[in-house]
Amino acid sequence: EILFHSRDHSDLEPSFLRQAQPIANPRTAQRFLAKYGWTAVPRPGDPGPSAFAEAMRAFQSANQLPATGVLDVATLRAMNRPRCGVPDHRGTPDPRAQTPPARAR
Amino acid sequence: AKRFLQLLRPLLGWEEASRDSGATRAFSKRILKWRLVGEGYSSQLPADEQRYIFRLAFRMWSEVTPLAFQEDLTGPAAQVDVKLGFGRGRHLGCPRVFDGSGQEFAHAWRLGDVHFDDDEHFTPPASDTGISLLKVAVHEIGHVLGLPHTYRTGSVMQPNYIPQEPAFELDWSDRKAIQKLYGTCEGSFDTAFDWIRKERNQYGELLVRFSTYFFRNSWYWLYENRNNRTRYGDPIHILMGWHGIPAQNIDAFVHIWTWRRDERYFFKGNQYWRYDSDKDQAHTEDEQGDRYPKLISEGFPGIPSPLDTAFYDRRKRLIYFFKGSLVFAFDVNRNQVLNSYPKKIIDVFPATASQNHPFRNIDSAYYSYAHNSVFLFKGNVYWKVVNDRDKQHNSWLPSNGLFPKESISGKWFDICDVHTSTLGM
Repeated sequence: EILFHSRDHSDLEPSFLRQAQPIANPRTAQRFLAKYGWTAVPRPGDPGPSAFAEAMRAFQSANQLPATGVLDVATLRAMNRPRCGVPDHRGTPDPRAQTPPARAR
Repeated sequence: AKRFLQLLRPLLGWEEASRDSGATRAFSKRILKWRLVGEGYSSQLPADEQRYIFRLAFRMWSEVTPLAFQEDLTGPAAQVDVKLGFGRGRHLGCPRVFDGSGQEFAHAWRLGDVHFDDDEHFTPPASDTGISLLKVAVHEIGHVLGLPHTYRTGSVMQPNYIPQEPAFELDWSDRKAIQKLYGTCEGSFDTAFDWIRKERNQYGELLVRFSTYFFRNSWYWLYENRNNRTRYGDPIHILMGWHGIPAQNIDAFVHIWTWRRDERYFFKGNQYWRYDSDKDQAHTEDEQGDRYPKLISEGFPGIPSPLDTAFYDRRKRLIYFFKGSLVFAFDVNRNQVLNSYPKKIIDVFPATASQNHPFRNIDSAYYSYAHNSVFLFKGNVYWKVVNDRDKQHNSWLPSNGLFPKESISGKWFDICDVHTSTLGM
C-alpha cells in the first residue's frame, strides 16, 4: 500500500495545497537571508537597509549573480529554488531556533 | 514543544564550526548506525525503495572515508547515530516546520536527525524528474558528518538542488573535504596486480590495456589509474567479478607473460588456479590437459605454501615467491628454483635507507605497469623497488633496492571498505 497514517487518508491529500510561500518581496527576502545565515553584522550607525543590501550582495555573489544589493528577478528566482534547510553561512544564530547550549546528559 | 526539543540545534553555522571551512568532525567512531524511523516513511515511494536509496547514500560516503554505515532496524533508538524520516509541515517533533512543496526540501540536525519534506516530489535515482532522493540524502548525510554548504561547482554540498544525470558521484573535492575530517582509508591488501587486456581497435590492431586490482578479504576494487580513484561502486564481492577462484583471502596472483606464454595464476593455501582471461573463469582443465586447482608443490617444485605473495619479473623471466623472511626465485623456463635460492628478502631487495625495510611477512608484491615498478606492500605502507630508470638517475642505487616506505593511501587513493551488509549493492 501507499503508506498513510491518518484514518481518513488525509495525509495522502495531494500536496499542492501545501506550497511554500514564494519569496516575492523585500520582507520575505530578508527573512530568507536571515534563515540561511546571510545576515551581515550591522555596524554602529549603520542604517538597517544597507546591512540588508550587504547581505543581499553576499548572496548574489555566491550565486554568480550581479552583486547589486538590489532585490531583482534573478535573485528572487535563486531564492525560490529547491534547497536544503541547513544554513549556508555561519552568520549569526537563527533567533527563531534559539536554544540554550546543550548540557551533557 | 517538548523540552528536549531545545536540545535540537541546527547543524553548522554555529560557533563550533571550525573557523576556516566550517567543517566539523561529528563522529569519533568508525561504524555508525542509521535508521529510517518507523513513523517517518514517505508516502511517495515503496518502503524498501526508500531504505535502499538511503543504504546507497550511506555507502557512497563509506566508499571514500574510513567510516562504515549499518542499518539498524531493531536496536534501541538511543544507539542509532543517524535517524532519517519524512514529514510534512510540522513533523517528527522537529522545531523547524517544512514549508510545503518548493524551497526547503530537507534539513539535518546536529544529533544526526535528517528530515525530508514529504511535500516535495522525491524520485528514485533512475528518474530524471522530480528531486533525486539519493542526491538529497547524500547531501544531508554530508551535513550529519560535519560538512557545510559550499558553492563549489560539482559539489554535492551545494545548498540548492541541481538536477543531475542519474549517475552522480562524490567528486574529488568532496572526497578531500570529508577526508579532512575523518582521515583517509588505510589497510593491508591480500594481493594487488595489473590485469592485462588484449583488445583490437577498429583497424584490427592489437591493443594491450591493463586494469589495476586490489584484493582484500572477500572483496576487491578496480583502481582507475587515470582518475586516481577506485571504480565507482567498488568494492564488490570477489565472487561477483571472478569465477572459480577462492572467494576470499587470495595469497598471490602471478601473470607469466612472454612471447609464447600468457598464463595467469591465483594462489591460495597449498593450491593454485589458472584463470582463463577470455572465458573469464578459472580453468578446470587447460590446453595442456592440466586439471585445476593444482598443488603448488606440483606446479612449482621447491616452492613452499601457503605463500605470503609473489610477482613475475618479465625481464628476468623469474617468479619471486615470498614466504616469511625468505624469497624464492623460480625460473619459469626450467621450471625450478634457482640454485642460489632461497635467500633473505633483505639480501635480494636491500634497503636504501638503514632499517627502512619490511624484512618479513609482506602482504603483496605488485608490479605496476602504470609506474613501471615493483612495490612491496606490508600493512598500510609500501616500499618501491629501484627500477632501471632510478638506476640511470642514481647509479649508486643497489639493484632491486627498496626506497624508504611510503603510505599506500598516499599513492592509491580512496581504497575504502564498506560495511559488509552493503557489499552486494
